[in-house]
Amino acid sequence: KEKHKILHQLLQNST
Amino acid sequence: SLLLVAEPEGIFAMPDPTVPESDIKALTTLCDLADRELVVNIGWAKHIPGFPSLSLADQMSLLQSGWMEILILRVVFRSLALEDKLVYAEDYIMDEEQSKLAGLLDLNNAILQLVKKYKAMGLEKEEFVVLKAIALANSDSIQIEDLEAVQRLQDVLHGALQDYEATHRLEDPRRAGKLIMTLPLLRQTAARAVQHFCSIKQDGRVPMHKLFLELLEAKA
Repeated sequence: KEKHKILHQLLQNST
Repeated sequence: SLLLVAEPEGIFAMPDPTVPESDIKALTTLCDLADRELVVNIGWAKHIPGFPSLSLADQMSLLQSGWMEILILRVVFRSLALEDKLVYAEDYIMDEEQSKLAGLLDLNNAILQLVKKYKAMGLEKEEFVVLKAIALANSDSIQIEDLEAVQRLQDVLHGALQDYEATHRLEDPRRAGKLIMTLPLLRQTAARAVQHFCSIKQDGRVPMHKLFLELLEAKA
């Protein structure tokens, strides 16, 4: 999962 | 109705007018466009009813499997009004000659086969938005933790497609099935696209943004 930081961040953002 | 509201606006490719046309320029433009579209598509996925209730890990797994199908289906839908041209963006339409120049003739012809199929069927926007959500929910990731939750999401979306056809296309009781039967060609085309852009990445001559790279690597 470490490798997929940006996807993870974008999904966590509330927008 | 929720999917129609969630559907993102078209975006612009804005190719650099100061750079002379070349394969590298075309591919750089497309990779930049794909990266921005991916951000938009992740935002879109969060508006699919039921998707945000999945675990974060399962949301990631579905997007890592289905992202290229979503990108391609959007290009296909934008291209329905044209003949033998692909509308990658409102300001970036590729014809056969440009496809050749970019080294994308085979890939673009495969995408045009999908365009032809949906044109013949008269694909409507309502059907397109549900089909795109189904492609994501049905992206067959091998890493799904909660298969039942993903199955429920598939059922809800499949049900929406069937309800739409039952009220709008009574004359063709098999239309929902016909639409679902277009998904193998979408899967196959997306796999070709991923393969092609992975080899472009290996070449290292085309700059790629981080999200696009991250998702290409998830497929490698």
